[in-house]
Amino acid sequence: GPASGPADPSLGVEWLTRFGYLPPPDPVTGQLQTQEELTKAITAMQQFGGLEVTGVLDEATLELMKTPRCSLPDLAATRAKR
Amino acid sequence: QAPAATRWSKRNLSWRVRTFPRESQLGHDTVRALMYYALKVWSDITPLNFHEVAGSHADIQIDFSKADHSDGYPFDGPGGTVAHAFFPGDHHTAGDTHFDDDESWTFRSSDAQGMDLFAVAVHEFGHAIGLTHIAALDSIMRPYYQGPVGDPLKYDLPYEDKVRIWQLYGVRESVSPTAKPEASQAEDHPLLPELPANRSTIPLRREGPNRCSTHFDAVAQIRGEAFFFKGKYFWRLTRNKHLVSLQPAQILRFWRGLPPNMDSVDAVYERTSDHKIVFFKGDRYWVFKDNNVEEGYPRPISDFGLPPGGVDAAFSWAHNDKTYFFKDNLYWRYDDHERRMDPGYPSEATLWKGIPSTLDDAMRWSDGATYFFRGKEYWKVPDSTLEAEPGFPRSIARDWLVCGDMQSDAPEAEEGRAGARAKQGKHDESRSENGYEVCSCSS
Repeated sequence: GPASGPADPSLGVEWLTRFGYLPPPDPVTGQLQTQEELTKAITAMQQFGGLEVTGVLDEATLELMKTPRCSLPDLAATRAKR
Repeated sequence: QAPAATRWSKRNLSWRVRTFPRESQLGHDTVRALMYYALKVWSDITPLNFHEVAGSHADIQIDFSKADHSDGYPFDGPGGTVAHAFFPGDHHTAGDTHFDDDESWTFRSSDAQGMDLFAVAVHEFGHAIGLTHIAALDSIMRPYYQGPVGDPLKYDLPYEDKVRIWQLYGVRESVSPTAKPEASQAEDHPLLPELPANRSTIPLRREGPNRCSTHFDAVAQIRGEAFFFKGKYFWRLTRNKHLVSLQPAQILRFWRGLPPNMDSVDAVYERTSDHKIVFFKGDRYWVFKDNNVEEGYPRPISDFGLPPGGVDAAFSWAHNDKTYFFKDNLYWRYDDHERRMDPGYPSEATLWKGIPSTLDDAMRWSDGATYFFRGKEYWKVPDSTLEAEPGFPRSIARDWLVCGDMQSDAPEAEEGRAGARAKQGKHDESRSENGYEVCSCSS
């Protein structure tokens, strides 16, 4: 059945990274991303996707993430790799 | 990561389908034809030229691949990522375009689960010539698959995409930035399979006002054609006075640059001095070069020497090449060549006898006459006369918009009745041949 509340933001990390919303994983910190970075990435993805901007992985956001799409990232890198 | 915009330095680009889908219902020729038309979408409006080659050195190598295919962008089976292309550059993969062979590629299919190959190809070739993703919902460069985009032979890029590609390559010399490309003729281009019987790629719209029962906000002759404006819509008649479509078109989608919330226009006319088109709404006006608004508009109608309050009608009279503006029972005469109002105006008494004191709009027509519109009726003033012809007013709906008497009288009448009109004995002989209605439909 439909989720009753916002999903775990980490569920979307791989997707958000692949399409340019999150920087690639840092080799020092591994896969860890701050909650703030995740929220910003989700917000950017929602804006780019024409969704209501909530900053959380709500149902509409997850649905758009499941939509077939082009492999190329949406956003250019905003910061260089360390 | 998505790079900044890049572009090809050359204008002639070769392409080749290196590998075809392995388990697809689409034949090789259909795939090649779809690639041809998807590239043609871009070359129609830019100085780029694409030509198919047989060798292995094509600029744009097209492959249908599965899973990891050694380019850093592995596919993921049905759904998910469906295709990608490499941006222009010096790298050997630049321009290469890959489609996921695990997708169910379709063309003119009713299968909602399928992936329309033409729509995806147009998007990917956008990357191959330098476009990045864009958030605009109407854009073909939106990253998400949005379903089929209709007949490849009639596809017209969304405006956002045209502008972005023009920024990279400029406009193709033979193409007006505002012109809609002609439907391709099959004899010059690859053949595509026909649509199955009883199917249409474009659903019938049932929106907008009823042309047979409405009165119009504005009427204008533009480039020899007649335009009837009502609310957010307009109907268009060819130079031969044939209605282009029974369905109205949206003003904002055709005339680019008007405010998105504009719900109607007051008057429209084509300037004889430079053939630019002037739209009036309230105290403001916009000048269009073809379909695009000029920079710096809207401007106040005081530029014309008109007082606040707007205009009801505007037209250029062939007799003296002067422009006439009407508001309530007043009219002004303006010299578009000198860009100034003639002295002595406004005046209460019009030159033309037998026309109503207030107008919806007026226009010159190619028969030399001037036509005045008010409510559901119009008056004709022949060239070199100053009085409405006997027998007028007549019905706008019947004489211009292909409506029968019953349709024009009944507000609830539907356009669908047009086909049944001959059976009712209400036949418009001026537009009939051998008992059949003659229509010219462009879309």
